[in-house]
Amino acid sequence: TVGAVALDQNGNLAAATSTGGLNSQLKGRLSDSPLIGAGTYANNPYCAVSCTGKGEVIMRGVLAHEVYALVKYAGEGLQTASEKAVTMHKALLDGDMGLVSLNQQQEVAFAFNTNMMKRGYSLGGAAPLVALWDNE
Amino acid sequence: MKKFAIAIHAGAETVKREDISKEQETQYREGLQEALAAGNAVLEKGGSALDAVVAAIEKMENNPLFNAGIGGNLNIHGETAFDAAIMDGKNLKSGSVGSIRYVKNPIKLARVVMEKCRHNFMVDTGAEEFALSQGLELKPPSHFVTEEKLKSWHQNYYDDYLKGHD
Repeated sequence: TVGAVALDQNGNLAAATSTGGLNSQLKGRLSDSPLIGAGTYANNPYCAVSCTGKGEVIMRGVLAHEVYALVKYAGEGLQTASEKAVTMHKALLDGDMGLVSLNQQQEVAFAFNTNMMKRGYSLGGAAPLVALWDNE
Repeated sequence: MKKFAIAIHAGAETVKREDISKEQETQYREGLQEALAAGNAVLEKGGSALDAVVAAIEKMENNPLFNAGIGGNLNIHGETAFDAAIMDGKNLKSGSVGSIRYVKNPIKLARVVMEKCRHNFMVDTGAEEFALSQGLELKPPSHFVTEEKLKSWHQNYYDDYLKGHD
């Protein structure tokens, strides 16, 4: 799965996600990626979110919207909201998950429970920063 | 100075470090940088966040290293099938597509569904007919299948079926 979130100079947020699904998935199986609120969500000015991981778990966790809800209704910061969304229902939603989020204040957050998430960001046109492993 | 930013991911997974070579790591990083550069090029010129995310995703869909577009995973029948979505935070408009097989860049189809379709989620052959009506580029299924994914499908069929990953 690949995903992107962006903030433009007019203060608008957007999110997009695209995926090839699971290895050996059943024909006709849909992932979380195209489900708004699960794999993809954007709502000015709170956040834009794109998710990756085990689709069935992300759908049941409504992961992208969970980040938005934690920011808007619980008043959490973007990084805290992103981390909580990935970890808060661990007992019920056990599976690999990761996400990237961005808000109108140009804050970027990454959260994942795996040892690798291919990721990167750039602020204001500055040189991009990319990382792969959890300790980077 | 006005703020703008882009952030991307290309998949989260639990893997053994020794299974990823230094060469692969370098290729992943280069692919991520290329996608960020494409999105940044849009934003720097004052382009929209929507255009930026499409530009970044298109690069990654065209990169065989990532599980989207070329290099997508193979299903139980050894076929590729793609899902994609886009959402505009300004007006909460969205477009989604699922189980499409012939559209070169699924994210572009999600974008036209959002902007030109009276529905916001299209799947399978109906989505592909809509892509045709909008003049999007189509490709044969073989375009998306890489040698590496085919080899992996043959080797790991049953393991992947049991645990799986998007």
